[in-house]
Amino acid sequence: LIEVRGVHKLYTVGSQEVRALDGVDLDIRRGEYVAIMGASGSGKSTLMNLIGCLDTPTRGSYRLDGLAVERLRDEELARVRNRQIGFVFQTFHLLPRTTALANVELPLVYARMPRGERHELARKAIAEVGLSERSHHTPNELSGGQRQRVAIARALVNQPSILLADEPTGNLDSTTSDEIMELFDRLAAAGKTVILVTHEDDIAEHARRVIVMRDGKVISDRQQPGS
Amino acid sequence: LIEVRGVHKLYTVGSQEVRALDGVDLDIRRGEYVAIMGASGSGKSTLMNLIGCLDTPTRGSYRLDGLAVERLRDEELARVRNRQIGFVFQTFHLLPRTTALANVELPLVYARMPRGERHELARKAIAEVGLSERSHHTPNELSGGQRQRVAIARALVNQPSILLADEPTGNLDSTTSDEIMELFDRLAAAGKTVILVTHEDDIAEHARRVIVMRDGKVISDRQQPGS
Ligand SMILES: Nc1ncnc2c1ncn2[C@@H]1O[C@H](COP(=O)(O)OP(=O)(O)OP(=O)(O)O)[C@@H](O)[C@H]1O
Ligand SMILES: Nc1ncnc2c1ncn2[C@@H]1O[C@H](COP(=O)(O)OP(=O)(O)OP(=O)(O)O)[C@@H](O)[C@H]1O
Ligand SMILES: [Mg+2]
Ligand SMILES: [Mg+2]
Repeated sequence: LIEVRGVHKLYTVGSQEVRALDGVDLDIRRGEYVAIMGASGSGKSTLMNLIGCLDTPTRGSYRLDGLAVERLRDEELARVRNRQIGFVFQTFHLLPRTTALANVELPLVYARMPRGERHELARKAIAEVGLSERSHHTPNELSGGQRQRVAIARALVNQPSILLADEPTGNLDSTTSDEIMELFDRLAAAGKTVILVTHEDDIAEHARRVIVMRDGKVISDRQQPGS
Repeated sequence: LIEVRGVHKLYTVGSQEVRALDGVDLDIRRGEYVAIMGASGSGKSTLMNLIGCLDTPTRGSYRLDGLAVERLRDEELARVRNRQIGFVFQTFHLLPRTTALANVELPLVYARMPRGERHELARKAIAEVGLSERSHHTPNELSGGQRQRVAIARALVNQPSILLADEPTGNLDSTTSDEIMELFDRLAAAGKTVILVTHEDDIAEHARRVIVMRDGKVISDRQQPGS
């Protein structure tokens, strides 16, 4: 499903070259449940953005479901993203003057879903992350963990076949974390491909495979029982 | 040092009343090392903002070092904040088009420190959080954990007597977390007052006192050995 080959991502800041990804080869099959770990700055979010078709490599290639992503035009890329991928961003990226409910509906608006059906699915997704009583709050009227949960609900609402979640429990207490991990586990059990970036071992333990990154490279890649 | 009495914080969203703080009484003495825990949405950040003089209660009073905070004028409040308090925000609040170094210098600019001395202290603070090689990056050229560390450096740069840190390790891997906790432990050992919001038990264990919140109230408040 996901085929990353010889991928490099280079930035130039002033006179300094930053190697965010420094030669990554990776295969992830449909339905795998993967955790990506590694030190702060090791390239995890950069890799996630690449896999999620939100960024392109400086060098190397990325195939998603056989499609060479760099050859897709913008509208095709946007359609692939909207239909196949749900993304929980490390910094949430919620629309500031928009209610939680409207934020969660957004992927369904892009998918041209009629309003009644859209409302219903968004309400369900918000209920699944325990925020029914906050659906009319805008992001600045929500706590950090509530914003994170709105971002999660938005990623799940159009039932994507691939869920990419970058530090999805970073702002959540352990009880709420468990509730979110239950959602992700259920998705994985239903055959979806789930890829989480996390720095917490308890969270990584839910996955069947753990990839560790350092300095823009994959330094370890192991199977594990999962939970 | 910190005296919270009968504090309530109410919001109205549409027709709904939200009790972010629902009757809080709290005393924190100078030099205490405190962890605040509790479920997402329980009022931790709201309480922190109150203690940090960034917000005022709907009802009740707050004294900082004997001063009735609600009676201070804006410039006095700003001066108290700048001189006594370092605040690490849950969502960082970095200036977007400004380098890491310039972001960290900001409290010293407000304190009217001359440029050479400012640069030096800011460079030191950035080195202490392991980001010397990223000092000229702007926030969007930094990873999530790097932004968090810039926010931490900025809170420490003017050597505040009170450090308030809201989920300071939420985006950090365990090695980087340990480095940050060493900084905080050293501050506490030097007699500073340190108050952390965290949802991780390992982090809370560093403190000498753990306060747990639920639904806008303090439901437990215990001493512990610390580490
Ligand atoms: N401006 C606001 N308007 C309305 N409600 C608000 C506002 N700010 C916060 N709230 C509500 O007040 C409650 C407490 O918020 P607070 O940010 O203090 O929670 P928290 O304990 O820090 O949560 P988290 O662990 O998720 O960061 C939440 O239920 C939130 O929805
Ligand atoms: N736009 C950019 N310009 C320059 N450097 C960048 C840019 N974006 C990221 N970087 C650098 O690339 C490296 C990898 O960043 P990335 O966000 O992928 O790290 P990460 O593993 O997600 O870290 P964290 O755990 O802190 O979120 C970092 O050292 C960062 O400073
Ligand atoms: Mg990241
Ligand atoms: Mg909070």
